[in-house]
Amino acid sequence: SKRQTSLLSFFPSP
Amino acid sequence: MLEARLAQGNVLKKVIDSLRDLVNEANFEFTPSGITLQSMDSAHVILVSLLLRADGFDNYRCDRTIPVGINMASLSKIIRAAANDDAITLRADDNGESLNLIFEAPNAGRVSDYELKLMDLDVEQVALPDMSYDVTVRMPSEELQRVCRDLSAVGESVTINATKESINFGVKGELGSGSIAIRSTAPVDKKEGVSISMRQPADVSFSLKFLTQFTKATPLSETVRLEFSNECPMLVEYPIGDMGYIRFYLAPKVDD
Repeated sequence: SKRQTSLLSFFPSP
Repeated sequence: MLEARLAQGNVLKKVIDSLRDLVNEANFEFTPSGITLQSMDSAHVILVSLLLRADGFDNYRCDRTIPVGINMASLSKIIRAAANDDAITLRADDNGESLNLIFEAPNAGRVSDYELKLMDLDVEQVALPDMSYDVTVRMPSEELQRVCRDLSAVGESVTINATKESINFGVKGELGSGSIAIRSTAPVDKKEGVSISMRQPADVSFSLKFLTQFTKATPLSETVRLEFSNECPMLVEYPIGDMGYIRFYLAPKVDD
């Protein structure tokens, strides 16, 4: 099965 | 003080229509160079980035950056009152308490004036990296909408990969499976064309629910651009004429 990732693991908070 | 007038108010109506199911509340930034918005859903799976350049408006005046916190459902209710051929003017003063929306019929026989109360929002922003993707596809926006609609009937996740010849969408569900290949076409300055450029192959999976929501932007543009790489968020961009774009970023699904 597949797991939904979060954008926060790709885009840093400034 | 901000004043922005768009003779083709229809464009703003389509922008709001494509955002309203994805964004509950958001800060529009009214800046001297144009209007921008960045918004993520609460689960941080999708991000919307909007740009409307100042020079795309028929009249645009903004002295300094004003954050304008908007409840999208409220804005959507008001902007529905604008006819498709109305000109729309947005007006806000520096205190950021309200936004005036003025709709003018083309013969100037009717002028409607609405005031929308603004919100003080504390919004999470991220730095969007300048990404370089392995696969870039340009295709008719209606084809993407159709792919999403048809495959949603079969399953929840779509797997996307591309070859030089085609972009392939696949889905598996309890009832079985399905796939759609959209073939690339010869020289593509035509709007209905499909172009694929690829640095290296990528095979990625995404939630069909969110991808389908992005296709609410289909009326804004005849073409859509998809950019993706393995295990990276996908970019889905709808250009808005010459004045800007709506970009959607969608976090991938990965093997558990």
